[in-house]
Order: sequence, then C-alpha cells, then structure tokens
Amino acid sequence: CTSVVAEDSSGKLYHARNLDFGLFLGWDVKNSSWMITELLRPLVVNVNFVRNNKTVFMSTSFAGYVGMLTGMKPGIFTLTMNERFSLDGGYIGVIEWILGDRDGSWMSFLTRSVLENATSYDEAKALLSKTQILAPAYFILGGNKSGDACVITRSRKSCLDIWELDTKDDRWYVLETNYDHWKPPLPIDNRRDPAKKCMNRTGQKNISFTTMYDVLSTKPVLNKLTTYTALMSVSDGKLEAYLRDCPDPCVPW
Amino acid sequence: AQDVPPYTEDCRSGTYPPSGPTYKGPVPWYTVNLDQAPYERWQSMIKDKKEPLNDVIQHIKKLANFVIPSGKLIVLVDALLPGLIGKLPYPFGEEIKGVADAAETPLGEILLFNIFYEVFTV
Repeated sequence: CTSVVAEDSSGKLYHARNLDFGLFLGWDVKNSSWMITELLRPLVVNVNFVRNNKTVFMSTSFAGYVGMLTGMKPGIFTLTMNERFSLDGGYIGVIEWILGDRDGSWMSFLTRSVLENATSYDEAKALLSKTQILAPAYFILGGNKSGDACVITRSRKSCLDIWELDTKDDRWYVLETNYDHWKPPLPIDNRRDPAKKCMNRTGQKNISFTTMYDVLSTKPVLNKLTTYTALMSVSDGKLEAYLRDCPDPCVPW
Repeated sequence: AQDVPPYTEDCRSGTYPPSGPTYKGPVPWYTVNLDQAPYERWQSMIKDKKEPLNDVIQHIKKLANFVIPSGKLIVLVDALLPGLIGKLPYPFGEEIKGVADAAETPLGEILLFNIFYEVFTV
C-alpha cells in the first residue's frame, strides 16, 4: 500500500492511497496477475454510513468486510491503514485472543470504531496510538486544519512512533508504504522513493486530486497488487475511488 | 529490476480523470444505515456481491488446503470460528452473522475473511 496526506499552499489537506493486497496468495501465470487481487476488485465498494439520515462517515471497503481500511469523517478527519510486517505479527495476537486474552482490538474493527465514534482529529490520534491491537500496523491520519496529519507506527502493544506533518520544516506531506519511515525500505520493494520523487516534483502549490492520482498512477507506486486508488478531501467531504490495473510491463509488488 | 524502466516510470501526468489501461472502472456507492439492527445492515449490499464474495472465500479455502492439504484447516475454521463470534465486540459479531447469512456462506469462513489482515501479517 501507499498512503499520503499532503497540505497545499492554502493549508487544505488531501489524503490519498493505493490499496495493494494479495502478495504470494496465488499467481495467475496466464494473466500475469495475483489471483486474490483480481478477485477482490469486484468487491470494492464505497459506503456511506448514515445515522438519522445524516452521514457519519464514508469509506472505501470490500463487501463482506465489516472493518475499515480507508475512510473519512467529513469535515473532521481522514484515515487509512497500511500493513506492517513483523515477526511479532498478527497471528500471535489471534492465537492469544482465541486462548482468551482479549485485551487487544482487531485492527480493522478499531479503525471502524474510530471512524464511527471519534469526534476530532486529536481523539482519533489518541485512540489509534493508545489502543492495544492484535497486529502491527501503520495508521495514516489527516485532520482538517493546517499541520494536522501524521503516520502512527504501531506494534501490537505499543505506539512506536508518531511522524507528524510539519510545514515549518518543509514537511508538507507524510507518505507511508509498508516500512518504518526511519528505516530504508526493502531494496526490492522501494515504492517510497519513487512516490516521494513525484510528490516533490509536483510541489506543494500544485497538490490536488489530479496530481495525487498522477503520483499513485506511477509505477511502481502502481503495481500488480494495486486494487483501488482512493482520494479524499476532508474539507470538501469528497471521497473518490477507482479500480486499478497494472498491465505488463509492471512490477509484481 | 524494479529501479529501471519500464518497472519504474517517470512521474506520470494527465492521468486524471481516470481512463486508459490502468483504470478498471468506478467503485459503486452503497448506504449502510447504522440505525438498522447490525444483522440487517449489510444485507442488500451482500445480495449484490454474493458471487464475488464467495469467489474470494473459495480462493482462500484453496490456499488453506494448499498449506494443509488434508483440508483439516478449513474443517477447523468451520468448526471453531463460529463459536468465537459472540466474543467479538459489538456490533461486529452480529454484522458478520448477517453477512454470512446473506451470502449463504459458512459463518467461520466469513469471519476468517474479516480477520484475514491479522492472520496475513505473518
């Protein structure tokens, strides 16, 4: 996955992501594609969650999956989640949970609860950084005012790091793939540097849905695992999502 | 190989509004009414998406059978996981029951789909 929150020159925040999933879950030699990625595409849905006929939050999700990976509370915050691999992975949390240790929260249920119940960027940030979870993860959170964006790096039991947007320090965007931002990515899976190069080339004053989509359409940020691209503008309450494909030549991840 | 063209491109421009070979279509919108009982919330969507949902579940089962060829893993999923549904925080257990019934798919397999992230991080 690649998630990015960027602030334009006027202080408006944009949040965009590519959802990549299906690595090593079956390669279709004939069609040169990952089987589960292909099977997931028809399940992608945008969902408007309403209560009393009013939108509570919006999400891009998979039909049948009741947790959330991408969502927006209009006017308040945007949230995406990226996978974080660790030896102390989710399977340990699942086993502990099955054996009766139920202190940890399921990752996608936590993001759904935050989208449903948190009433501010700060509350969402506190919940995502402090709640014990069953699997490591990156939470990418954007707010609705200048400087409100961060990447929360989580292990199962603690918050390892919160990396904040800082326009005074010329950090006008935060960008997360699937590696801790303070470490180099795996050399055979470096989507971070190509994405950063394109963001820097675009420049803060030109950030928009158009340019964010351009960045997320550049290989290898777009790759064979990319299922959908979602674009969110919290101040406009706008969420757009598009199914993606990466015909050959295209990197498998 | 990832670092050289054509696998790494020059930054793209002019791709929006989406079109061309990297665009596979729009994403449909649905409404989920949180005033409805959790069991009922997803039913109309799942009726539309029953077939692709079952295709994914079948693929996950195939993978599980590839890892443990005896098929015992899926037997375990079907036998063990439904018993845990009541332990999930509200309203997720009820929502997952509603999804499983609407999709006419065993509850344990829909629960597995919903916790796939935690399992997959291995």
